[in-house]
Amino acid sequence: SYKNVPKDEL
Amino acid sequence: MNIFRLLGDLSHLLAIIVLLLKIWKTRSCAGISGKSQILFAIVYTSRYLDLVTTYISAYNTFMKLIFVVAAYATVYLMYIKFKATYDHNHDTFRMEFLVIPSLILALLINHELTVLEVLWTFSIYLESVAILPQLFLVSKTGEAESITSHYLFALGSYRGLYLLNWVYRYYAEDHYDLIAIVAGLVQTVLYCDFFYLYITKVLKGKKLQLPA
Repeated sequence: SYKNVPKDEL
Repeated sequence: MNIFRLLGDLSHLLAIIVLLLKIWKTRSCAGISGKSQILFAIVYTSRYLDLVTTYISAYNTFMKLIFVVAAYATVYLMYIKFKATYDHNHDTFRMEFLVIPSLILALLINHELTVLEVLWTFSIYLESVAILPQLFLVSKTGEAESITSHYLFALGSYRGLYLLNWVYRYYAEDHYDLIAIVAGLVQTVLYCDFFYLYITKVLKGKKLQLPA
């Protein structure tokens, strides 16, 4: 699911 | 972090520095679209609100601050300090045609309907088309200074490198974000004809001249 996509990009 | 994303971030940083240096050294923003710079300021403001809520790394925080500050500094230089050199006759692309559809699309297609997530999605959609006023300006004037074309090459390369980063993360970390990938593809495709001209002309020492 989308949940596991980390928002760690610029 | 992977080499593609690191090179992408450095390419992005280089683009921003090249632009600031061009405006500061020549004390002129001729050939630069102020509208694109305003759109970039909106993109980074709406994307980096999480600066106050989540800490990811010193690198992440530092780069976000650089991008936001540089975006506003560029807008300041263009519309206030070197206002007289701003080419408003040719910089006529309607920003609302990019901002409003991006906002509507972000409300319709997103991963979750929260303020931060919708604003992040809006920033992703808007960034993919934010360069259009600049490309429109270059097509209207029919040419671009070589420093401006270096800026555009670095800026266009950054998201192209991010596409490679997403391929890497899909195989190495088994996740992907379709919204970022589709928008990133659109963003990079918009530069294609410029990339062609840059590689065939500017790299051979010629001026970037668009076919009339």
